[in-house]
Amino acid sequence: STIVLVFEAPKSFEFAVKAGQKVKVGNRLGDV
Amino acid sequence: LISAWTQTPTKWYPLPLAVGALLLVMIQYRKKVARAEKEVHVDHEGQEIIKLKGPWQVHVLGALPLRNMSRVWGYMNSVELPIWIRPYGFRLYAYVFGCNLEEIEPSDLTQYASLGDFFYRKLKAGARPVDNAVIVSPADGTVLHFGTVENLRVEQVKGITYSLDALLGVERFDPGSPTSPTSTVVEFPPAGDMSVVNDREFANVNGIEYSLDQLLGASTPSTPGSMTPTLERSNSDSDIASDIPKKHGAQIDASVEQEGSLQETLAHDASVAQEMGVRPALGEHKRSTSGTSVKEGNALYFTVIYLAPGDYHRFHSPTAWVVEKRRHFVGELFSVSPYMAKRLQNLFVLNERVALLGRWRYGFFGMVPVGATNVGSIKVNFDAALRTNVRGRPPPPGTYTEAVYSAASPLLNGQPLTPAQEMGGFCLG
Repeated sequence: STIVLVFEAPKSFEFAVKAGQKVKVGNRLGDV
Repeated sequence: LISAWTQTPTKWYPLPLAVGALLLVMIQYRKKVARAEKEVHVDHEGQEIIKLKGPWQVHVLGALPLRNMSRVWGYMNSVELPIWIRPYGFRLYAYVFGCNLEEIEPSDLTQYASLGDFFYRKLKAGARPVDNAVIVSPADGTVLHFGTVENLRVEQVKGITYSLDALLGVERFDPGSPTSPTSTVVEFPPAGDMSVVNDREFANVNGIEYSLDQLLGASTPSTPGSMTPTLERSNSDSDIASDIPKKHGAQIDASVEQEGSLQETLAHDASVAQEMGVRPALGEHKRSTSGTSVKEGNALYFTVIYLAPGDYHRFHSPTAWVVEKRRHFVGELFSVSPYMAKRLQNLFVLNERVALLGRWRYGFFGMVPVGATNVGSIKVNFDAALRTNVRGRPPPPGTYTEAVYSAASPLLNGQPLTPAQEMGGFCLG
């Protein structure tokens, strides 16, 4: 299964992950 | 080797014409397929018609009864197992799929009656520390892809994109159009124990105090227009009507008899909000359903997280946000493994999915759990009416059933969620 997030954020938003990275609930995905 | 290379005589044969012709046909066919992949067919309303596109493996899969297979798989995994076999069976599953049995709750494996139960296991409290970033991961898994949404197209993997409108659904109010989605609006009795705490603009969500700015942001959020014209509270959308199903278009105006209580409730909300100095959702957060794009200085981002069979399969809230509505798209149940994501274009808009739409401090926020062959059922804790992976032929892609959560909290006009709060999960079958 898959979860797709689509969201509006300021252009200063930056992802803190890389494609292929393993993540767990609560891990940082990105921040402004 | 040298003497064989130098002394072997070279004989020339004329290639039969057929081989050349076959080669040309092959080249033409590949060119035609490549062009067909690129083509986007639109219906009379300009909406993209979602079709199965991809290499022959995808069409073979498309011919299989995936939904029936998924339901049989789910039935098999709901069969109660004898108690003595459970520890061995679940340890084998954990070994094959790499589950961490130390962190599950309850840790006694005999307490899981079936594999389906074990698959929908909980975690021990504190097993997942929550980062203080604005967006945290909603699930355990692998980040398949992420980036910004350009021209309302989301990149599935490098080079393959799909339409954001197709993923989230486009609200059409003209019931005449044959493709207008049968969006049945189902109301819910107030679910959350959302209560305004005091005049410090705090809201108490399930026992945790959150300032409304944290929940909704200081600024008035807007919503990208073509994607999800947000809920505009009109008298035909009475939020207080309890679970009276309504249909867009042929609007069963169930709100007429509710009119009185709706006005009373709104007046009560507004007076409470006034007293407490808290903004009612109706005033500042009423957003136009016209083509407002994302706010100046903002952009639309997306992230795709793939949950492998051994991962913990409940999903949590990625941030503090308010879910205003959900759109349930009954679709196919293709595998969503990275292998398929790289080959099957429109995978996430063909599959069964539940688009949870709402807002957060910076504007629009959407979260879309997408089902797959082995995990066809999607549960949302605050939506008891949702039924996924039900028997029957799926309607054409793009058709959805809609439900609004505005009764959960009239003040916030939706179901408020805090970061990492459990929202629901995926079940086998």
